[in-house]
Amino acid sequence: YSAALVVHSAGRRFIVSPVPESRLKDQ
Amino acid sequence: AEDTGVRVELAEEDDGTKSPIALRLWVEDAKKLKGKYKDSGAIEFTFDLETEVSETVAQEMVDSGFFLDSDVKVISKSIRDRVALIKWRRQRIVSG
Repeated sequence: YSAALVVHSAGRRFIVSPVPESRLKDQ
Repeated sequence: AEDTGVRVELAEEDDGTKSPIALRLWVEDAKKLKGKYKDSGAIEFTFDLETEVSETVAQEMVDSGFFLDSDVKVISKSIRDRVALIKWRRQRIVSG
């Protein structure tokens, strides 16, 4: 899926994007 | 630091001077969360190192539907630990 923008009522912006495979727990 | 199952990392290069900094949070181990986690992916946000506390942004994530209320503490702790590390690193650069 593509990135999505969620804006909280207090004004903070959250940008949601897929977690790259390499960053998922593997260590 | 204790493994919360939630990772928080810098989402930008830390130039050591800016107080608002971009962070990225994602769930590495959903089993560590109390609530049911719906796969939202990585959440990028700006956090002000000088004026903000981790509890506030954790609550905003809950309000926005990323996590359940029961996980606000774990999210908050994950952010707090990373913020402490960033501040510690900056302090070290300044003093060293």
